[in-house]
Amino acid sequence: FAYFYGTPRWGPGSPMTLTYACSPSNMIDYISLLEIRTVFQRSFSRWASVIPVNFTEIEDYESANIRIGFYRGDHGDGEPFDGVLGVLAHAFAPENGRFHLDEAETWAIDFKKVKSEAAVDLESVATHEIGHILGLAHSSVKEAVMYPSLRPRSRRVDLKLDDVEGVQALYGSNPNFKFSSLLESETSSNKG
Amino acid sequence: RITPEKITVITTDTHKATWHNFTRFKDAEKGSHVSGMSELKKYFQRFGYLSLPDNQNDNFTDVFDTQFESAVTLYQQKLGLPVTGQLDSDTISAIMSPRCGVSDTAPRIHATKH
Repeated sequence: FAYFYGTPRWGPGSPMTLTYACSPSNMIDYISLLEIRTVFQRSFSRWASVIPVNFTEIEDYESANIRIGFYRGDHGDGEPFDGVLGVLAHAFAPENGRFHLDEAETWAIDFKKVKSEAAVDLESVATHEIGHILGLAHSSVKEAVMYPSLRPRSRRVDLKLDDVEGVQALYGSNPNFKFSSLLESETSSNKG
Repeated sequence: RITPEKITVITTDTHKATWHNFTRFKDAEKGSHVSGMSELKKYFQRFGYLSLPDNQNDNFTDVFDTQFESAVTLYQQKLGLPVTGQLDSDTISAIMSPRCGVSDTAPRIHATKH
């Protein structure tokens, strides 16, 4: 695992609550807002289960710590998106909180319903970008959520040891977190 | 009469996929000149593996030079690929794979390895 320069992280406090909100005007419409919010909620809760940080969705986009939106091409942050595939999304280091997804992608939450070869799993990308928002940079462990690339029609949502070690070194461990449960899931996925 | 199974047509837009044309650099030799290699170098610069050249007024050349070989080697190390320093099929496949836009060793938002 790796961190951003200077190892930035949110707040001094622990436990801590970070708020997030979806943009009122920059969302995709072929997946319902309820389904999108459900996917984001699951993605945030994966990280919350390993560190003493809670994530709460709020309505007020401007005041949220983490602000999520879908954008196309140049969207004013100096990091333009590039159309189908290529760059899928990006997020900024703590305590910036911006999280942008490329509107030009074919986003999917269930590959059984989406046939395109260029379909991209929203939950995998969301879980990855939340890692950036917390302060993790890219990992060279191919199975890790923080690995930089993701093949179309593939899914990578479960935090691996590399992800957990990296984020817990920044924030400490969630008191309810058990390493054994992580090792079990890694062993079963390795066997799979 | 056997009714034909419902054929699911999968739309293939991969020819429009960004970076799909990087396949033409597969197995390019060090020292070779391949038209458009400057675009591949921009990819490496964007994700933090190559800094802009100071002499040729900020443009990359189309030559597979020593500096680019080092960038390819660093990329392979970072992405957990076999480290060959060459544009082999594993490396080209990884380069073309969709990815996160955050740089791997960004100057703007640096990453330190642990």
